[in-house]
Amino acid sequence: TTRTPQFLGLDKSADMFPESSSASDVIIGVLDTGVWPESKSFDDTGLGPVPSSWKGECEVGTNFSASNCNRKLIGARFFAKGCEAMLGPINETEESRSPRDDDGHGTHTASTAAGSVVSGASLFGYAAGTARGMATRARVAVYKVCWKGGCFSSDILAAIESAIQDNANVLSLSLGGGMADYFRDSVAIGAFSAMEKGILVSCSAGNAGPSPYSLSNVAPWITTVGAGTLDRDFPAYVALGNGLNFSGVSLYRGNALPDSPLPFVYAGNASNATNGNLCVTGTLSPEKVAGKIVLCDRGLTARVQKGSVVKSAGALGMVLSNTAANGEELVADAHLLPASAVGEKAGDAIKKYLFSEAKPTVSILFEGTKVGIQPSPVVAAFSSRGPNSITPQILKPDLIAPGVNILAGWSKAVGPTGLPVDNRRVDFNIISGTSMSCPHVSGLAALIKSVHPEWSPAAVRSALMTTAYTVYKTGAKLQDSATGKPSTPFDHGAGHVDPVAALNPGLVYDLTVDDYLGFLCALNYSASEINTLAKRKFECEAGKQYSVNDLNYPSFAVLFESGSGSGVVKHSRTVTNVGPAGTYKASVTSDAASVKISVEPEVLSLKENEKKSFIVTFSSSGSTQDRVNAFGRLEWSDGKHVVGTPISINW
Amino acid sequence: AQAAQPERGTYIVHVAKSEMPQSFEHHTLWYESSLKSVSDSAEMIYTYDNAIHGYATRLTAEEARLLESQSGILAVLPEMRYELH
Repeated sequence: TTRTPQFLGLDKSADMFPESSSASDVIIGVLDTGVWPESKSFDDTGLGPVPSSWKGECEVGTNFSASNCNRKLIGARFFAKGCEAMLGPINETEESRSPRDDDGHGTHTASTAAGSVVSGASLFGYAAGTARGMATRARVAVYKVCWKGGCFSSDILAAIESAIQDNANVLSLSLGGGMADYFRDSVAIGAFSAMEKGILVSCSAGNAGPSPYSLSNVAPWITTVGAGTLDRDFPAYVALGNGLNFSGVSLYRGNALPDSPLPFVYAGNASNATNGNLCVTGTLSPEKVAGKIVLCDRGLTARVQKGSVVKSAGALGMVLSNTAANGEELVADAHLLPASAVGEKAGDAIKKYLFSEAKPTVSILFEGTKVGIQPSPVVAAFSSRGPNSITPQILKPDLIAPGVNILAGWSKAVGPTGLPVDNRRVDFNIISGTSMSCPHVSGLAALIKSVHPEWSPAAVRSALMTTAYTVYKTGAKLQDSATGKPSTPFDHGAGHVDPVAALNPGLVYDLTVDDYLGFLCALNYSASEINTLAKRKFECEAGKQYSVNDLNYPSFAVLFESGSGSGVVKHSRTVTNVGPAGTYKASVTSDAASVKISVEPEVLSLKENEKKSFIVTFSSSGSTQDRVNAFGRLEWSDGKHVVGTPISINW
Repeated sequence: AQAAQPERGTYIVHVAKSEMPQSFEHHTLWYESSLKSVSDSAEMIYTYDNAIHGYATRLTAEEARLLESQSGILAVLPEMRYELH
């Protein structure tokens, strides 16, 4: 977050966001590993009294007292009963039975969403600058639900229960579970209740990409956030003895390597284990790696764990190579020894050298921080991908936001690698994941909410989605790090968030609780399942035609049922004009030659706050050969606003 | 010899609050009563009213099955573990 505000255009548009009470009245609840309250990111200088609506508390526990809260960190609770019922009492010598964060993740996400401005922030000098959350004046309420043993659904529900009672306005959940129907998924169930109270719930999409159908948190009342890169990198070049040079990344800072090249060895050739190339604990032969630099392949264990294994075997450095699973995406880590992470292609070339050279040597050259890297953003390879496995007619993820190499606050209870052997302590850490992109959107949603307090969670999400961008300034399509090719709505949803444009979206696709209940009817949920999810006795009308295609969602996921290549699918939508009166014209682009897309009516004239409906008809005439995923985009424009919605089509 | 105790797991019990019999003054009393009817020893870990209607408790699989068959009980869902992303 020393870069994301500039990357998102927040620095140039500070005057568009209120500095006054409306911004500081918004409360972001973060369900995570707790908080390190002493972090400067929770300094409350300049903030007024706690909003009168707030009913939360600062709970007392291990190393945590009520005085740890202030006008920035206005609430801190912990929920351990579910974890303890499953795994036994929290071992208080290992983790705090309190809101205190012993992990770092919760401090990172909370400070990303709403951290105060901290100048002079960096990790060992990397990414140096002024760190700040997306909504610097919003208040933070922390709900600790994740423990060393995991994050349990009974604790998560208890936290959502409290957050609703406490009057939080936005909930940020950088966690997920398996894929379950909405009425069996506690996050989806709790989020429904929160949404009903006007709380926007933002969740991470998951890090199971680039495999398709890998998303979590796909309920339509949740804002599902994927991850993209920034225009910042931390280059560390790998210079081989044969003169070839490869780009890698690193956050290492410490004792430098000797100036002269060092002997270089492939981990797979320095181990008796079949998976020795992965540098798993206990698999490297010290006599074969001591004093050398070791090349390890990614997989099975954490990246930083491999560095620790290599170091403890007596090696001086590490080159960590991506495999096909990660492609060319470079994720930087604060390794315990000099190390550089390289992409698959570079890794393959380096291995070729290692296997062909009798006495291979290598140097690693650390270059610090570079900004202005293009293209950016690029969809992170790890970011989970659609289609939506629960309801394919709802396109997910909703959008992407920065989630690669993000600097934000950290816990002083743990080092930047999170490893027990890491005794270093830092104020800020740089980590990656959709966990990091989610709180960006949570904070941006809080900003939108502060400007438009009357907007529903669906309207706020719609504004963020319909103004998201899918092309670079050059006009080229956003890229996917996993393939190096253009990304699709299954990867980036509506596109990359553009918060300044989201303040003034022109039109929004709004949704009410009744709309979601109709959606549950369209899914043929039983009365009991609807009651479980929505806490009410609701009978779907027997004669009424419910259609998932009619949920007023700001995207279109068109599903032609199997059986024939041809067919007609209609989606109806209603837009609300949240800008001045205007006439909007529809335009559709698509890469599906065999699908005709028509919009009726093609022109909508709307007064201020007026709602108007339209129908999009998708007619497929394709043969079976054409049955592959296809994508497009519908835009409504009045010449000033562009209200974009992604289209995915599959058979 | 002691017989092996059936293993208990945590369950989240979803309740149709609108079906609470009038004889109960408060929904938590109804929850306790229904829980007692399937288990003498089970205790509530949490009761919920905003996020869901219901409670979390530790039950054997058989107790969970029995509870789920009771009137007013919508679902008895096993505890799920979520992971940080």
